[in-house]
Amino acid sequence: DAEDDKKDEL
Amino acid sequence: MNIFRIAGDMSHVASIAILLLKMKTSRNCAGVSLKTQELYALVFLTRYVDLLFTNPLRSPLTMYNTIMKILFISTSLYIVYQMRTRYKHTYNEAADAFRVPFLIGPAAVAALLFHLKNTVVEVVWAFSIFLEAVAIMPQLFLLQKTGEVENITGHYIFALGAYRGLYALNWVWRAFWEPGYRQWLTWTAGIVQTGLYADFFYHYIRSKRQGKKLKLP
Repeated sequence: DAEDDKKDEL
Repeated sequence: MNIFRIAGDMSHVASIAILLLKMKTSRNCAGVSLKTQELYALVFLTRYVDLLFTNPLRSPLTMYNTIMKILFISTSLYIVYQMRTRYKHTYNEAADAFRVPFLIGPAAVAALLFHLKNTVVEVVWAFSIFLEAVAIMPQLFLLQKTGEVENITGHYIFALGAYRGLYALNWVWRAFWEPGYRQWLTWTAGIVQTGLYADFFYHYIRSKRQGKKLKLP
């Protein structure tokens, strides 16, 4: 899940 | 979250609100490209597949993103639905003639070539990034065919352009303040997209000044 923190834009 | 990101999201929401208000108050969708709206619906549906496996309560940012993602998917589908039913008789179907496969095809090829991880979700996500970069093209094509930009359609595209420009500033900000924050794929697609808007506004302002019809190269 930590990796997905990078994709925190819309 | 920085000021550019939040302002960018707000202009994105504003662009959608402008479009919906225009259709509701004028009871028509003349000058609006259904093809662009359908592409945006496809962009959001493919971008936000992660809604299915993300717990919105994970963090305040996740909560915010979840609400926005649901808002973008639902409003884009609602716009398409309205254009296909209530406002169908006012839609310039013949002029909205941009060939969408010319956008979807290359976006799909680009996504197969460039993605972050070898999973279906990641390829679909990359596809949405590439498709968003060019999804405005049918709308610009329609404007140039009809030759005139209604004020409200101009405002819609202006709000969308502001969203793109503010996102680019957000990236500059993050690259500066967040060590290790690098998003080459998003950045490349985003810069292409911002360029499309910049080009449109250049011609839009020029045609307004000269009182001539809009002509895009």
